[in-house]
Amino acid sequence: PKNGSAKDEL
Amino acid sequence: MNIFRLAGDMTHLASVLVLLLKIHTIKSCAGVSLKTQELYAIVFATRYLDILTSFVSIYNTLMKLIFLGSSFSIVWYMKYHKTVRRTYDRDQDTFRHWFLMLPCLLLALLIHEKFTFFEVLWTFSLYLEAVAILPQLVLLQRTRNIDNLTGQYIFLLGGYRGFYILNWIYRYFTEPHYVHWITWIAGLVQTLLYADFFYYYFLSWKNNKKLQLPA
Repeated sequence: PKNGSAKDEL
Repeated sequence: MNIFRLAGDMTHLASVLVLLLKIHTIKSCAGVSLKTQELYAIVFATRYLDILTSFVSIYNTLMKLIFLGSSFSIVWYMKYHKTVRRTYDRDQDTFRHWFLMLPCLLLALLIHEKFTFFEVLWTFSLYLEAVAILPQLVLLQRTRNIDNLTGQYIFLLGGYRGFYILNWIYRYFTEPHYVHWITWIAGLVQTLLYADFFYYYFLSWKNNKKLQLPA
C-alpha cells in the first residue's frame, strides 16, 4: 500500500 | 508502526487468546455469542482477501493469519466440538446475522473510496466489524452471568478499538495524506458501542465486585 494508506492496518 | 497501533494489535491478540484459553482449558463457551464470532470470521475473510496479493510486512501477514485462523477455529469449536458446543447458550443467542450484514453490504455499495470488488468488500468488513459485537452485548444483557474470562475478552476488544483511535490521531498528524473518514467513523461507532459495557466494567472493578449488568 501507498504511504498514507489504511491498508497497512489490521 | 507507532506505539498505539502496536498496543491495539496486542490487546486484540490478547482478547483472542483469552477466548481461546476459555474454550481450550475450561472447555466452555458459556456467555460467548456464536453470532458475533461468525461475524468476525466474515469480517476477517472479507478484509484479508488481499493477503496473497498485497504484502506489507511479515508482522502484518502473520497477524492476518492469526486472526483468520483463530476466528474460524473459535466458530468451529462452538459448533462442532463435542464438549464445547454443549455449553453454548443457543436459546439466548438469537440475533439475526442478516439484520447486520445486509445494511452493511448496502452501505458499502453506496459509500466507499473506490467502486471495485476488493474495495467494496474491504469497506463492508469495516462496517460489519463496527456492529459485530452487538449480538455479544445482547447475549450478555440476557444471561447477565458474566464470568471473568468473558468480561476480560470484551474489555480487551474494546481496548483494542480505543488504541486504534489513538493510532489514527497519531498518523493523521505525522503522515501526509492520511485521511480515511470511512475507517474513522466506523471505528468510532464501534468504540462507542463499548462505552456502556466499559462503564459497568470499571464500576465493578472499582468496587471490587463481580461484573453484573443491570436488567
